[in-house]
Amino acid sequence: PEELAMRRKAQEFFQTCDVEGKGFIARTDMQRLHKELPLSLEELEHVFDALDADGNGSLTPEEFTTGFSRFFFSQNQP
Amino acid sequence: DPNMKAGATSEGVLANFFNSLLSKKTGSP
Repeated sequence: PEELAMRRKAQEFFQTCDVEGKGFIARTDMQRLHKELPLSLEELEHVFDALDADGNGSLTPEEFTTGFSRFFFSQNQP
Repeated sequence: DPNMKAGATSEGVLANFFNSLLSKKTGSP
């Protein structure tokens, strides 16, 4: 059940980033969040690089979910 | 170990990012 909740959240956040519904998140999509989130462009770049496991310049839903699951389960640990 | 430090920084920045998204969604600060 926890994994399902995590996947739902990851999907929700993925859509927040992928506003055009391309099916992947580009670096420019991440930079667009600068207006909505209290993070600097540099921090968003860092987030993108941290999530872009294969370094190809686009985030797939799988890469995004993998990164989010690390955060999600580290938060839920006692 | 610089790799471990970079990893820790990434985790921190990711936590910050996802927490911001969570706040945005729930509407709380």
